[in-house]
Amino acid sequence: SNGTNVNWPPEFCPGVPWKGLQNIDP
Amino acid sequence: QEPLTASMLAAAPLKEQKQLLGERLYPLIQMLHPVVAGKITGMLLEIDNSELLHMLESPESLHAKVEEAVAVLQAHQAKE
Repeated sequence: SNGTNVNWPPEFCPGVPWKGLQNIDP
Repeated sequence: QEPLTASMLAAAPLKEQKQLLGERLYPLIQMLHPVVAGKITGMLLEIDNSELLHMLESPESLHAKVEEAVAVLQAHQAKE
C-alpha cells in the first residue's frame, strides 16, 4: 500500500488510554 | 507535580508508561502547537521511553522533536 494510513498518527488525548500501543507492543 | 523519573516509569507496566509520558508531554506540546497537540504527542510516544524522559527534562530537545514531528505530520497530510 502507498502507506497513507489514515489512522496515523495514533492521537493522544489526556485522560484517554492512548491507542498507539499496538504499534509498539514488543 | 513532581517530575516523572525513570524509576517511577520502570515501576509501571508498559501500557501505563506511555500514558504517564503522554499526560506529561501533552500540555507542553499544547503550548507550542495547540491544534495538533494530540497528533504530535501520539507521534512522539512511539519514541523510546528513555528519550521521552530526556525530552521532559530538556525543553530544547522537546522543542526540536516537536518541530520535527510537525514537519512529518504536514508531509503526511499533504500526501493524503
